Amino acid sequence: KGGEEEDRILELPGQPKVSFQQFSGYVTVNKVAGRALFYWLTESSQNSLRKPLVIWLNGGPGCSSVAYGASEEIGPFRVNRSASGLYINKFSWNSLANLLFLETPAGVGFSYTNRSSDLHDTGDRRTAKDSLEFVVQWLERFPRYKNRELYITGESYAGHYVPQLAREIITYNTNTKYPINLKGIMVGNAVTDNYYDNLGTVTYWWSHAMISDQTYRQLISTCDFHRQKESDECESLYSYAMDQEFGNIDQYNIYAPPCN
Amino acid sequence: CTEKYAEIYYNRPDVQKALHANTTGIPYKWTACSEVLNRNWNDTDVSVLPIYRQLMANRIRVWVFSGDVDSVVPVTATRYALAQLKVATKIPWYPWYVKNQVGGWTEVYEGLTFATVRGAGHEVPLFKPRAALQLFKSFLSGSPLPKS
Repeated sequence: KGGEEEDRILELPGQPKVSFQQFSGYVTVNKVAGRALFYWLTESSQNSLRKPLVIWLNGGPGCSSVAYGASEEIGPFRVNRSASGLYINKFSWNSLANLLFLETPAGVGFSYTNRSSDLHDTGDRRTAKDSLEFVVQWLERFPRYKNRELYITGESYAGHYVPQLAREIITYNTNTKYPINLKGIMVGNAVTDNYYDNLGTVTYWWSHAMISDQTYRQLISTCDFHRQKESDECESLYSYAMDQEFGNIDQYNIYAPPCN
Repeated sequence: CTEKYAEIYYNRPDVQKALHANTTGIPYKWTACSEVLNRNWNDTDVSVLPIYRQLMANRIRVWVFSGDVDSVVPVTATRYALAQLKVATKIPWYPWYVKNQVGGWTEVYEGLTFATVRGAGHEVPLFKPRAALQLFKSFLSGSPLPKS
């Protein structure tokens, strides 16, 4: 009971035929609070036993790796326009690795907590601790992955989650006879450093002609990019840039048509 | 717009049953992002660069990539941040290729590889799936991105 067979996905509604195995379900990471994290494992389409395990995390904070990583980016399936079914992503990363999509922290996607206050006081630390607990418990459920090479990947605010989870694993490994075989991390468009991220962002806006010279100069002179929360004056400059100067663009891809 | 399709699909009871999801009756719909969590995020590291240093010291492979048409966490932000690590260059900046086209640019440092993905937005594998797959392949093999 509680083994991997209970988590096996037989077939998803509207799913095309595939040759790889899939599993999904919950791992309880805190029994007292009733926090459980949801995962979806799509094994490699080729020789999965010899392929590494790769965890993918999305950011937000608060966004789902099932929604983005699995369904839009690297997973084997994309959801069709009518949401009646799935179609194959021919560039899925599961041709090279076993992909484990983790919805973290509790409150993201299908992951839940029975203590509603958890949703109002979460953050980096709890996400890292709960994610480590998930990895440890998950490997107990899937012992064939215990010695497998592990990589942690993700994007955006997962620029925090990925290295923080890696650090938790390194610490865990110093106190166990059975270390997790962590080999590497990879992050994309990753939130990294408060000051340099903010400075680099307004510089990008200016260098890509998204904002005026005047707004750029005012942002640079008014905002203290070291601060976690900006002053009202700075916030109003950001609002002016976005509302009056950006126009109707997709900020996540400035040359793509926006989804209206 | 694909997240809208996902929000319909993953709220279907038959999909949730197949995924063994929502077995406890979560009192809200599945959404791509949780606004409650986002608005109530209580602790955040000011910088993860110290963790990068720690990982590199432990010989953990570190790769950082950036789609260069994203204005939310743009390539300039990442470059400014990584510059603070002050790590030595092993392979100087060069264009990397995928299917005979420049996929982006890359520089290999001691313990860290940085790569851009040309024309990709925030979700790199969504906008440039072939280039992203090449990036992943090189990352897993621990070898630099192809020069041709």
